[in-house]
Formats: sequence, C-alpha cells, structure tokens
Amino acid sequence: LPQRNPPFSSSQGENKVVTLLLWAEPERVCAMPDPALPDSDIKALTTLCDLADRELVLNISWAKHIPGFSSLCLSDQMSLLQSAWMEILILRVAFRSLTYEDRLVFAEDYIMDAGQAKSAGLLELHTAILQLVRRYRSMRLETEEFVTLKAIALANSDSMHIEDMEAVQGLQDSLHEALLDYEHVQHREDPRRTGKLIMTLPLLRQTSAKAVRHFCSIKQDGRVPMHKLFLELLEAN
Amino acid sequence: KEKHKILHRLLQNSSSPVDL
Repeated sequence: LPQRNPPFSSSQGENKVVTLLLWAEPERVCAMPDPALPDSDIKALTTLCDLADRELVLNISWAKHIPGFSSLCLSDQMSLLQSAWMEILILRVAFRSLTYEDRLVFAEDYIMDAGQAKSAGLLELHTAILQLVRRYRSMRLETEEFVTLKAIALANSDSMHIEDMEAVQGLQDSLHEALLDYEHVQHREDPRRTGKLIMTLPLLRQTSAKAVRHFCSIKQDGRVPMHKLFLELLEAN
Repeated sequence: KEKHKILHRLLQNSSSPVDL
C-alpha cells in the first residue's frame, strides 16, 4: 500500500469514501515469469498463480482500508474476502486491460492475447474477462468508479456465513451511497450510470466463478505449484 | 479459522485501517 499518509480531507466536490479508496488502491505488481523456464502452459499457469498469490496479500491489506470494513467482526471480514477474492483479482485485471485491444494485462510485464491464453488452456476465461473489459471500455470506466465498484463487489459478495448481516448491509449502503454521490456530481448527464455500473456485477460474479472452477481443476491436476494463500482461498470456495 | 489461517493472520496483521 502507498507509504503516504491518508487524506484527511477531500477537495470540494470529492466524495470522502471515494478519496480514501483511491488512496488505498494497491500498487501494481510485476509477474516476473521465470526466464530459466521454457514457455509452456505450466509456466504460464505457474506465473499467474504466483502473481495472484502476491496480489491477494495486497488485496487483503487493501480491504482493511475500505472505510467501515475493519469495523466488521473478523469472521465477517474473512467471509467476504473468501467469497469475493477472485472478483477483486479479475476486476483489477479488467481495469488494467481497458486501453489494450483484445489483450489481458495480468501485469505490466505479463500481457496475454487469445493465442497465448489458448496455449495456457485459459481461452474461455480470457474471452469472459474480455467481455467485461469491453463493457467497461464502452462506459469509459473511471478510476474512481473502479475503486468504488471493487469495494462494492467485496461488500456484496453474498457469503453464506455472515454473522452480522446488518453491519455488512451498512457497509454496502455506505459504498453504494459513495458511488451515487460521485455519479451525481461527476455524471449529471447520465442519471443511470450508477445502475449501469452495478449491472456489470453479475458478469463479474459469473466470470469469477468460472475462474475459480478452472483453477480448482488445475489444483486437482497437481502439475502447477500454488502458494498457500491462493490454495487456501481456492479451498474456501 | 484454523482452516483459513493465512487469511486470518493477514487480516489481523495488516496495517492499521483508515476509518470514517
């Protein structure tokens, strides 16, 4: 997470929650594929699983900085992350890929086209994430909207194990309100924009479920090394 | 919690949160 201090006040017209979410956004991570390994599906998947594991550590720390998240009980914090971790990873990939045509930016040094995805056995997932990218590109998704939508995806993860639903509902409401407020100020010309953003969440959920299923089958196959946190969250699903 | 010990540990150890 950024080393600078959190913003104490927002400029006029800026939503405080959105400002804090912008500040909390993790730095980008490099994939660093092992140059000693020959290119193969195993190498591609190993690189992606390692990258995902490192991003997960950052995303857990990020979640703690969502205003209101750390007021939830620890068990509910865990439940939300266990349900939404892949949605968060995918939304970050989709946002990074907005300016790239038909390629997915898993990291600045790991950009995958359809041919490479097919070689890694990831064509179906690649196609699904690109559908999400196209949707956000057509809307010209902004960074402020991306960070808020990502926090909403976490708060709205529909875990079956929430203990204090009222508290989680409160978090959802405050994030929803932040998005409504941002859109009201920044996009008065399109009163339906908040709704359009929220309506992308089912596709994100669907794509995430596809990804989890795929990586669960890779795990069962046993040929790709996976780090413990990534494994732990795959097992939680 | 035992089953999800890394997530549990990371949530407990990550830096102090910013709250409203």
